[in-house]
Amino acid sequence: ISLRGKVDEELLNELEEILIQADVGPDTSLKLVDALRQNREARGEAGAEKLIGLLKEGMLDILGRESRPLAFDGPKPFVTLVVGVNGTGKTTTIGKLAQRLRQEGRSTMLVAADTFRAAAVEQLEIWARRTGAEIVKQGAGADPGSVCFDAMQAARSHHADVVLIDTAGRLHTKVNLMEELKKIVRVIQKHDPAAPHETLLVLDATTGQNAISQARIFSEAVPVTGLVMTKLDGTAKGGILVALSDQFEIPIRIIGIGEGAEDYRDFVPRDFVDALFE
Amino acid sequence: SLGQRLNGVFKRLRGHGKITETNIREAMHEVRLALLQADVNFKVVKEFVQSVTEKSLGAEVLQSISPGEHVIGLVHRELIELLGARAAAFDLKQGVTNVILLFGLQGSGKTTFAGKLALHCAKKGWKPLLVACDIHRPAAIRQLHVVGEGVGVPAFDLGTDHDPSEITERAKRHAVEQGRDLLIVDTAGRLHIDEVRMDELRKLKRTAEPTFTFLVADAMTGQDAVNSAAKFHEQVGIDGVCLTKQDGDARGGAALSIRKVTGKPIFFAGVGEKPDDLEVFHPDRVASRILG
Ligand SMILES: Nc1nc2c(ncn2[C@@H]2O[C@H](COP(=O)(O)OP(=O)(O)OP(=O)(O)O)[C@@H](O)[C@H]2O)c(=O)[nH]1
Ligand SMILES: Nc1nc2c(ncn2[C@@H]2O[C@H](COP(=O)(O)OP(=O)(O)OP(=O)(O)O)[C@@H](O)[C@H]2O)c(=O)[nH]1
Ligand SMILES: [Mg+2]
Ligand SMILES: [Mg+2]
Repeated sequence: ISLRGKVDEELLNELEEILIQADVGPDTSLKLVDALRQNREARGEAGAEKLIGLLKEGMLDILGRESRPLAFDGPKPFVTLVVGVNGTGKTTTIGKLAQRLRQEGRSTMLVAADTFRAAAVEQLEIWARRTGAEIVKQGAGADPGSVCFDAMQAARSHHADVVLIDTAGRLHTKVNLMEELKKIVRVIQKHDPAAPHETLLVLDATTGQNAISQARIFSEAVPVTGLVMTKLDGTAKGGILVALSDQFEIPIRIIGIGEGAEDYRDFVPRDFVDALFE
Repeated sequence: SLGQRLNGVFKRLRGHGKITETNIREAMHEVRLALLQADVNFKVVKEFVQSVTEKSLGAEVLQSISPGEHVIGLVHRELIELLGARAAAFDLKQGVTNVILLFGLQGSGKTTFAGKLALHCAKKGWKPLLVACDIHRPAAIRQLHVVGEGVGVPAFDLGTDHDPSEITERAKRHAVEQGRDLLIVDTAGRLHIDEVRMDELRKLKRTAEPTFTFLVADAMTGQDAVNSAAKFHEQVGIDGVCLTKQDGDARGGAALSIRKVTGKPIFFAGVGEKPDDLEVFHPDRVASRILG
C-alpha cells in the first residue's frame, strides 16, 4: 500500500510508546506525535529515522536549543538554595557543585540547613572536607532559618564567593514543611533582598508524572530559578523534563550522572534528546 | 477522575441506543490514559486494558443502564486483584536468627525503612539488630546508628573497610551473643545496571541467607520501575517489595508495574519520615489513588 500523503500510523504509535516509556507522559507524547501527523515533511515515504529526527526537533522546540548553565557570577556572596523532595540527590549535588567551585578557585560555604534528618549534617560535613569548603552548622534539631541567618553573616565576614544551602527533603504536599521553606527564603532575603540568587529544584530521573506536581508546588512556594535532574546514569530517561519545559519556564541547569564529586554535566538539550532515543 | 471521565463517555452515548463494542473501546481509551498518567508502565497498561476490555464486552456492561459504573467497578476490582487482594504473610521464625535484607535504588528510603521495620518487629516481641552494610554513602553508618537510637534498636557496624558479606557474618555472630533474633540489613543504594554493585549484593545475599529479601522502591517512580524491579528480581531474587513515600500525592502506578513484573507481593508502605510511619500495604487504597 502506498503511504503517499499519509504518515505511517504504526510507526507513529511506536514512537509515542518510546516517549511514554521515557516518562515524557501521555499528554506531551501525544502532542509531539500529533505534530508529526500535521507535519508535511513527515508524510510520504518518511522512514523511522526521518520521523525520529523530526520528533527530536519538536522536543528541542520545547526544551530550547541552548544550554542555560549555572553561573555564580555577580553578587558576592552568590547564594544558592537547594530544595526538593526526599532522596532526590540534593546533598550530593551540593557536593558536586562545591567540587566544581573549588576547581574554579572560588571560596565556597556549605550551609547545613537540614536539621531534621538523621546524620544529614555529618553527610554534608564529609562533602565539605572532600571539597575544601567551609561549613556552617548548628546542633541537632536547630531551626533551619537560624542556621541560614548564621550562614549569611558568616559568608559576609569570611568573604565567601558562593553559599550553597542544603535543605531537608520534603514532600510538596506537606504544608508546614513548605512554610518552613518560605521562612528560610525570608531569612535569606533579610540579609540580601536579591538573594537567594539561584534556587535549584532537584528532581530524580526515576520520578514519573509526580515531578510536575513537585515543580508546580515548589515554584509557588519559593522562586525556583533552575532544575537539576539526578540519577541519569540509570536506565530512567528523565523525559519528564520535556513535559516540565512545556508547562514551566524554569531552565534546566545540571544533570547528575553518578555518586562521585565529578559526576555531573551541564544540561545540553541536544545530547539529552539523543540519549532519550538510544 | 477516571470515574467522571467514564461517565462522560457513556453519557454522550445515551440516546444513541445501546452500548456497542466501539463505545467500550472509547471508554478503555480513558482507562489507558488514566493509568499512564498514574505512572503505570505502558506494557502493563496494555495488558490490563486488554483484559478489562474483554470483561467489559460482556452482557452485564453492554445491557446496563449505568455502564460507566460497571466499567469502573471492573477496573477497580481488576486493580485490587493485581495488586494483591490478600495481605502478604510476613512470618518470622522462632528460635533462629532471622535476616531481612533490604536493597534498592539510591535514595528510595532503605535506611529510614530499616528503622521502621525494626520498630514494627520490636513491637511484636522480636529483638532486632540493625546491620550497617552501606560502606559507600557518606555518613550512612552514622545515619543507621541515629535511626537505631530513635527506635531503641542497636546497630552493628564494622566501619567502611570490610565488605558487606564480612559485616553480615560478624553481625550474625554478634546477634547470637547478644540474644538478638532478627537482623535487618541496610545496604547502599545501587543501580541495577552496575555490575560491581550487583555482584556485591549477590555475594551478600549468599552470606546473609535472608528470611526475607525486600526491594525498597519509591512510590513516585515512573516508567523505569519495571526495569529496576525486574533486574533486581532476576539477578538477586526478591521475596517482596516495600513502597516508600506513599504520603505524597504520587498516584503510585509503580505499585502495579512492580507487582506485575516480579509477581511478588507488596508487603509494606512507608507513609512518612518518622519511625512509626509504616503501614501494611493496602491494595484498595492504592487502587483508588491510581484511578484518581
Ligand atoms: N546513581 C546516582 N546516584 C545519585 C546521584 N545523585 C545522588 N545520588 C545518590 O542518591 C542518594 C541520595 O542522595 P542525597 O544527596 O542524600 O539526597 P538528598 O536529596 O539530599 O536526600 P534527603 O536530604 O534525604 O532528602 C545517595 O545514595 C546518593 O549517592 C546521581 O546522579 N546518580
Ligand atoms: N515523606 C517520606 N519520606 C521518606 C519515606 N521514607 C524515607 N523518606 C525520606 O527519604 C529520604 C531518603 O531516605 P533514606 O532512608 O536515606 O534512603 P536510602 O534508600 O537509604 O538512600 P541511599 O542509602 O542513599 O540509597 C530521607 O529524607 C527520608 O527521610 C516515606 O515513607 N515518606
Ligand atoms: Mg540531603
Ligand atoms: Mg541508605
